[in-house]
Amino acid sequence: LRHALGATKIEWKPIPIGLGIAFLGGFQFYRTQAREKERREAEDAQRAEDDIKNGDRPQKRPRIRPSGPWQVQIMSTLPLKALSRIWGRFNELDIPYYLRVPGFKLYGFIFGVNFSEVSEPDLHVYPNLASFFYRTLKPGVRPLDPNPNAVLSPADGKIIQFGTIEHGEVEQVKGVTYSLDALLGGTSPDPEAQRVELASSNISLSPDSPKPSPDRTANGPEEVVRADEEFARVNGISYTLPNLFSGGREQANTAKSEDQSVPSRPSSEAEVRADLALPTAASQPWWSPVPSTKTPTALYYIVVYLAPGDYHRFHSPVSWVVGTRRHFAGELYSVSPYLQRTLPGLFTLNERVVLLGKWRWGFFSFTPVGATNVGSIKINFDRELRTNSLNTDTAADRAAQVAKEKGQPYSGFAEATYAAASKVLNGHPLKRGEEMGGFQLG
Amino acid sequence: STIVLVFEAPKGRRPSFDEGFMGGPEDRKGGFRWNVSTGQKVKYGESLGFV
Repeated sequence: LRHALGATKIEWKPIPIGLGIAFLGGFQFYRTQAREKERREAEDAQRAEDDIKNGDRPQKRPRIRPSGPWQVQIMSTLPLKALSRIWGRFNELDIPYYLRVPGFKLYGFIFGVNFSEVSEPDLHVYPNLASFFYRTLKPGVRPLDPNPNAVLSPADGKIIQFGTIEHGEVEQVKGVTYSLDALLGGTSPDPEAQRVELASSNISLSPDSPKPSPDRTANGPEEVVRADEEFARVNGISYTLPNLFSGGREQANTAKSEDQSVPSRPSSEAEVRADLALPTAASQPWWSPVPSTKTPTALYYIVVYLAPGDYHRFHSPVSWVVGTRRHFAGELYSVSPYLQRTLPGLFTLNERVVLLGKWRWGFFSFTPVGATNVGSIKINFDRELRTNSLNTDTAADRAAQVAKEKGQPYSGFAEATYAAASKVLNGHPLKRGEEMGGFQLG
Repeated sequence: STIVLVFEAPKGRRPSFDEGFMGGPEDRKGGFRWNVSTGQKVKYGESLGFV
């Protein structure tokens, strides 16, 4: 061996650059994984210490962690939120006037935009891609289905999944299962723990659910679901009406109603109430369903995917009343059909806004889920909501901190109610087909 | 981007035998019915299902 080593002539040759880059990439990946592992272990140790200090038994808290093929693993190491914000900033840069039409035409050609439906014929009006992305349609190009009992599609898109919800689990389709609890959040936790003040608004995120006075139920006809009786039990979570809508809350308010910036809309309110076939307020509380509660009901779900070239505003599928909004400041994985198939529980990881409310047959929820390229969710009647922004993260951190100080588990979402939007309906009424908001780039 | 709708709707009742009950869930009467299929393209305003 000594002879071979000594006698062998050493020749230096350049290695291919690709090989060098691959080595550096692999080495960097290994280092970030090791650092991430260390950080997680330190957090767990810290958390176990806190539990011991509080006198609890140290318990291993389940960590939401993406699992999936190597593409998902790589993706989970990317700073998706930062990328999404940079993408949003980039798309808010004004495009030179003469490049706008060719630019938007190119975008439309790639993603299949139907320019004949765009409300603004002169594309020069759109200063940048972000405003073109949030374009409106010509009136009349989307007629509503004439059947009043139909549930309408909230937006242009593709049906990814639909079906019934059994035992709180969204139907197992191609290996993807959603826990309704993780998607919508459980019942409201202790209100005190969640009290946070958003920096620039006077929303008090302090939902509390006082027990409705027993005589409320006394008013209603016998077959009415009693106030404290659960009208849906999903995955062990009992959804009782007061929990969801926090009936009777006094202090719940929204910034808009305080400054009356939302015009009172008696017409829509009356229509929604008529749609909900609500009895007169004097005789019964609004949430008490009419005899239809006799009909056995089930929970249904549907997932609509909006492609980049689609019209990105969403509308109310039915006439309903939104009682509560829950904002989950999660991650921003892509929600492409491929990733929906490969990343189990994707929707429980991503940033999303859960609108909880009630329609004529009972519970109704509408959940827009953000993605890397369209991380900003806009709700027209909730101007205080900020998604995919730095103060979203800080608000979530503060909520977690407050919950920790109170020794309460952090529910993972910041909640607000719209009870003050309409005194009669105890929520914000939406008409069938009414525009609710949309997705914005970044 | 994606929108998830979760809602409660009537389950409908199973038709009686003399109504020609064939035994499948789609034979339910008066409940919520889907009228879309997976992968179908929909436009805003179209019906996804009806009670």
